[in-house]
Amino acid sequence: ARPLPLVLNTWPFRNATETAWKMLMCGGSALDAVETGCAVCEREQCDGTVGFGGSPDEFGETTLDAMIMDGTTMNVGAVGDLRRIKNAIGVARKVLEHTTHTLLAGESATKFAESMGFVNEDLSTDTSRALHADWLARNCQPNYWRNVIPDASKYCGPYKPPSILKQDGSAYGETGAHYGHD
Amino acid sequence: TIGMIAIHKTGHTAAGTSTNGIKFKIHGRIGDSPIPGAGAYADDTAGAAAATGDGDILMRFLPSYQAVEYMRGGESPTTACQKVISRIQKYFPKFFGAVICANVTGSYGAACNKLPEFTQFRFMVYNSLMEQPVEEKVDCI
Repeated sequence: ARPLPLVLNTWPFRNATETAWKMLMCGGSALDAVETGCAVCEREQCDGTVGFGGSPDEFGETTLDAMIMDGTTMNVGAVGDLRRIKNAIGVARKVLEHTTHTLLAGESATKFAESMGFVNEDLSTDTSRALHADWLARNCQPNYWRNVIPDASKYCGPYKPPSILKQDGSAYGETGAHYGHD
Repeated sequence: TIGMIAIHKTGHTAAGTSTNGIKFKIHGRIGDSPIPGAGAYADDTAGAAAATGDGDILMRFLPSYQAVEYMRGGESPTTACQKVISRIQKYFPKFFGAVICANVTGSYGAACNKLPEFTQFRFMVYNSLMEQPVEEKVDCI
């Protein structure tokens, strides 16, 4: 038997796999399967790295990134730094279906999402607020700044470039294996 | 981050990602996930791939585009994924990352960069030979 159709996804996010498969089984397209499968993880906040209430930025805000690609038309919809909209891949699908653009970002992507009927709502939760408060209490460690003053490996910002930039080592700070990852 | 590939029984492919990025990122930072060819890539004539991990590094190497091009050249999904991980390893041996790959016949594979705390990568697969979604894992290279 040919093994198609097929659903494959990173990490053991079983519900996402199941939902995508069911979409294929009831006549949905491959795009529909990817959109509905990933949306499950946005709702379920899969391991805290998908959806609202995770990975607060330095200001404590959760922002979302998502994309969807159609391998038949090579059409793509994507959102980066999406603020205050929960269903990021749903917005990415709208970018694909309703614009000739590929990627919308930030506050403007939020405005686009609202024009498509998505709800503008806070993406923070007690969990993300606690994460952020704990980070502040630990002198904002770790962070993604380098070559700045005050010393980012010891203190919180705001940071400024030193008067004379001294080059340090790698262009990629070793933030630890499991630390910074998408 | 979730990266997903779907291949319809007609052979149509799609791929996508969704993530809330990395903790304590600088306000405005965007990672690899929404970048076509980095977070995910799909092409009915070759296959599809998706990536997860250190987005600030991954996006510089366009891993999912590269994996699809390896499959277009005849590599198996597993080899395509492994070659992409190896390319990045040469420059950033300690990067955290994994890639899933599938070709248009429905074969699939995955690969990851071995770190002391990350020696296996777990992913989900569901195809017509299975009764339910199956969790698989690969040893990192």
